[in-house]
Formats: sequence, C-alpha cells, structure tokens
Amino acid sequence: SPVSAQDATEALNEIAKIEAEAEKPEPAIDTVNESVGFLRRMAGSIAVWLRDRANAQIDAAITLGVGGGVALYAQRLLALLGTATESVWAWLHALP
Amino acid sequence: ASKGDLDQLKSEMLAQLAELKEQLQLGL
Repeated sequence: SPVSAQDATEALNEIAKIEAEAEKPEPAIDTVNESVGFLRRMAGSIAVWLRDRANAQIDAAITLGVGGGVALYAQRLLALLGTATESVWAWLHALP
Repeated sequence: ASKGDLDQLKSEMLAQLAELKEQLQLGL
C-alpha cells in the first residue's frame, strides 16, 4: 500500500489541525506549517512508491489488472496532496 | 490581501482539504 493506515490517520489529524486553525481569528502559523510539512512528506513518500512501481515486473502486474487500482489511488492521492498543500500555503501567505 | 480574498482562499483550502480527507478515508 502506498500509505499505511497509521500515516493516513495521522494525515487526517493534521488536516483537522489546519481546519481548526483556519477557524481561529489568529491562526498559529507554525502549527499549520508543521501540518503541511507532514502532508508534503507523505506526498514525497507516495511519489517514491509510484516511481518504484515503474519496474518491469510490477508494470506487468498492472497490465494484468493486479494492483492497478492501488496505483490509481496513489496517483489521485498524490495529486490531491499537491493541490491541498498549495492551497494551504496560498492562504498562509495571504494572512495579515 | 483583503478580507474577501482571504475568505476566498480559506474556502478553497477547506474544499481541497475535504477532498483530500475523503481520499484518505477511502484508503483506511
């Protein structure tokens, strides 16, 4: 699996922290930065996982339909991690 | 940024985070 259940749960916790800060009149920028850092590291791990799958044996398995769904899940998750972290940074940089 | 811009960025961020949460929950 590209992401362990523990990492996915931690990522959900970090997202909850960002959401909580977003509702505060004066969000704690350090807290948000730490949470975004976790999400960026997760994106890096998924990118490595996807790259490592690009060997002939695994490609053959994907062609046969084995594991293809997991790779698609990883690609979608990586794309969402990218857009979500960018949107957090855009918000952070706009804060007064 | 104006308050309107900030609100817009915040609402885009929360929408992106909600989508990400959904995808993470699918993997659990």
